[in-house]
Amino acid sequence: KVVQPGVVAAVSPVAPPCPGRIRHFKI
Amino acid sequence: APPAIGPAYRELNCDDPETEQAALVAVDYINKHLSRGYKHTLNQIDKVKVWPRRPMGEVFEMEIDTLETTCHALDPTPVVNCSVRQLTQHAVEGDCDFRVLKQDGQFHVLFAKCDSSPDSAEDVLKVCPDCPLLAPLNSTKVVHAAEAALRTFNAHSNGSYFQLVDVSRAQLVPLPVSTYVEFAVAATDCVAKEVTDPAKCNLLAEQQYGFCKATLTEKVGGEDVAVTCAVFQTQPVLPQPQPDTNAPTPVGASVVPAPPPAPMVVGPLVV
Repeated sequence: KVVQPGVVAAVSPVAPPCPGRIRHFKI
Repeated sequence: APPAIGPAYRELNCDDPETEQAALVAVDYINKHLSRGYKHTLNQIDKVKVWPRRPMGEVFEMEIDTLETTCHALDPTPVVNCSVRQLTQHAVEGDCDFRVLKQDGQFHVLFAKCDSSPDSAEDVLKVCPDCPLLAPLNSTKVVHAAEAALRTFNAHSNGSYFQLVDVSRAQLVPLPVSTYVEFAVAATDCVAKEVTDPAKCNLLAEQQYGFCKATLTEKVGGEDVAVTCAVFQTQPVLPQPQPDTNAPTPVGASVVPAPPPAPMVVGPLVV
């Protein structure tokens, strides 16, 4: 019986939260 | 072993303290290198990538949004003590690209490029339908208002004759019909009361700047001028480390000596 080798899923890095916080107001 | 996957740069949160530290150094850099306009303060960090740098250190590649404050570039007040220009006053934002080197725990700006732009007229009028909008600084009315205000200030001054450095902001007010201007001035070696030919006056070697706010109100058969100027402490000429020679200075900016570490505002002198 032929089986596919196990594929280790790459751990995708969590996208960093950007843009950051607004300190005053956005125009 | 599988080849290394993923980006060559380090991903960092835009609100990470290390990112924020780099951003504050960057904003401080633009404020120290402005000679006209207003100081800016950090509003938002848009993007950050941290690249390894050989032989050592890391380079923070960043995009930053800033907001104009009410402190003129020549005002030695630390930016932390400056108010942000509010929407109703027609706010101005800055979009900046920076590369900041971190080495041995120290940040050093390698590259800076900023563009500033005022809020749209639609947005200002949305929050304040009666607020005056920013006017072009070279308009006849604006130039006339600044010159008339400075003439008034010098006429009432007992000290040095002041020259116009730049008009930094202006608004045309519909009712009463008036022009509001803000401008920077510099002291000369002439005495205000004795000047006959202003062209013969020279700026002081130890430069002394001031910042004025004035309103010129149009009246039937004339005009009224109200002007308030704050004269800053003299600013000694200090050598300053420069970034990469290929790095442009922020738009509309030129390099000026660093402000003194302990600023003190003299005045204001009110006319």
